[in-house]
Amino acid sequence: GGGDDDAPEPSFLSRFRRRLHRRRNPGSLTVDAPLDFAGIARIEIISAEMQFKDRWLACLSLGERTYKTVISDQTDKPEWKSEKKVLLEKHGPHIARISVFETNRLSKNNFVGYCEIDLLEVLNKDSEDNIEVIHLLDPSSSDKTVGSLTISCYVEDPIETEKSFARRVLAVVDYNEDGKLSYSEFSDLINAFGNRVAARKKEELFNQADKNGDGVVDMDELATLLAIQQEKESLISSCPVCGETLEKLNRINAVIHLTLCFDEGTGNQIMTGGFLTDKQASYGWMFKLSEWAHFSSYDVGLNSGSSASHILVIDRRTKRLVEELIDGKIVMSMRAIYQSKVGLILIDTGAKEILQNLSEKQGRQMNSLESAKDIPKFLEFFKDQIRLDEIKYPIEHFKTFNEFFIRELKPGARPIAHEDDGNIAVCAADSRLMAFKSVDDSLRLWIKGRKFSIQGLLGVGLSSEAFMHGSLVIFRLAPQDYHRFHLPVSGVIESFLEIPGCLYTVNPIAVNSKYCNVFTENKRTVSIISTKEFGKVAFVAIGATMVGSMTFVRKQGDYVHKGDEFGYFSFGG
Amino acid sequence: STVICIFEKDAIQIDEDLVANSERSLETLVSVGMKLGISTRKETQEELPSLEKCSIE
Repeated sequence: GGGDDDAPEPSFLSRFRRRLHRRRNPGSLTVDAPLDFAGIARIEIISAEMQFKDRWLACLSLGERTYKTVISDQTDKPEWKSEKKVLLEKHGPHIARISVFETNRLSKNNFVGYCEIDLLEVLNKDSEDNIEVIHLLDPSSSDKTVGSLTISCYVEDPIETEKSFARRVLAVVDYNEDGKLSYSEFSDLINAFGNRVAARKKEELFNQADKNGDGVVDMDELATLLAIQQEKESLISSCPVCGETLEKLNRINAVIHLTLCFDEGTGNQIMTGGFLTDKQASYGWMFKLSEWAHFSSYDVGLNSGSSASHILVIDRRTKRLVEELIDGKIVMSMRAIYQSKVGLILIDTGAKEILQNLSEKQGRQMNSLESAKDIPKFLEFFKDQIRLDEIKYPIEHFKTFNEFFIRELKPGARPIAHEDDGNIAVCAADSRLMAFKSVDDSLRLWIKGRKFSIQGLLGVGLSSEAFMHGSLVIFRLAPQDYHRFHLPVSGVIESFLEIPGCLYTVNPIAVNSKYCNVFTENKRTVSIISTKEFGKVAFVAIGATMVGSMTFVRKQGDYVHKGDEFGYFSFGG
Repeated sequence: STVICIFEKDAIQIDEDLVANSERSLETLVSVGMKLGISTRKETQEELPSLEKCSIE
């Protein structure tokens, strides 16, 4: 709440109540009325008293959203203490319904009782005590009660909402997790907010916060600065979570959007379920779990002023460091989801299916004739990185985006090093490569997933003894790359093994996360090539978010020559 | 999407520039067909007489 005894302003609660009264009397509406009626209501389903013992579950529904608590122990006095923040809008829904279900082996989720709460009425009560005890009604007879429910309900102070949001989002860019932001970390954050004016004066903003001039700013100081700055001039032009432009919203609604979007995205709240519905806020978040997902709206991202973040890679041909374009919002989203425990909780609670469905849907879309219109946009975005002169067919030849995506190159566009010398292995894909003399080195330097193992990667069907301490080379393909993969060695294809799995991103952000095991959990195909010069070589093609379809143009028993085309990745599940 | 190639222990000597970049956790931009490494069995093979060049006397 906002007011202590010394503060000249009334408390937030009383301000809010005054606004409520004003709204309820239409004659007293003021010009600032449209701003008045947005807030975040925090509802906690605390406990219930039922008439018999069972395991209990409660659902909170408001508008088109439904959230559920965990299931209680076997009792007639279940305790949940589950909390959910919901948005109260000027013309939006404000009657919340809480339904209580019993669940056991015989009757799964049997609807036992319900109550409805007008959130505005609850918030309008004079009592500072926010706890309410409400009768639960029998669904078949509204004058019969089946128990009672205890809830707590109050509206957050907008300033506190802003500060708490700022603290949480700042934690995402605190890359070295020292609780302080360096200038570059701060700079990334401002860039992701997509405000060009703020981006130009971020040094000034940073210095404002860095009171003692030591070059770093602690979280609270920066959160305060951001909250104060927001009062004067909005720093946040687009939501770093879902990318939505916020400039049209007023200040508090922008922060409410950010807070709720962030909550949905990180699964930060105790009550879950909102993101499993059709109209989930988290859809926007999930859609940005991979750089692949965003390419069709690159133009939107750029136009809204969101600054691209960069991954540095070294170009082997020119020996120059080059910056790889990737939207800052996506970097932040991926960090928050793949490099945090809460993010991984979200993945465990439904995101796998969402990623699979998204990829299948994207596959269908990219195979439609309509998708061909995305090709020019894509080429424009990657104009420095796609060489049109080496593509086998002219652009008009491609009738769908997927056809373009798996484009062939002109003969000779990729010369094969020492083509006739089987002792020389070559690169298998246009890609960003990491190579390690031993699997142990790869684990020390790059693959941080705690459950990674060669056995896990190759699958139980294949004896991987020979590869246990072998050398490992990773070829990571980016959206703009030529998507056909080739054979690195000459030999005979001994076997193919398809391993079903998830479609997480294979971006370094996920590969470097100790919580994620993308290589051993993603869908993949393992082939073993038997060679004279290298012994056996395992070739693992791994699908990822959106690009989960793998097609091979060679089959088991074929003799293959290094540099030959082996297959391709395309959009799909 | 990603391709991972695994070679048996001591079967390949990967080009030093690729290994050095990777040790700095820096990805290297490569194209299909660029040299990746050389078989460590090459020397052994050269030391052995090639059966194709042998003749029965």
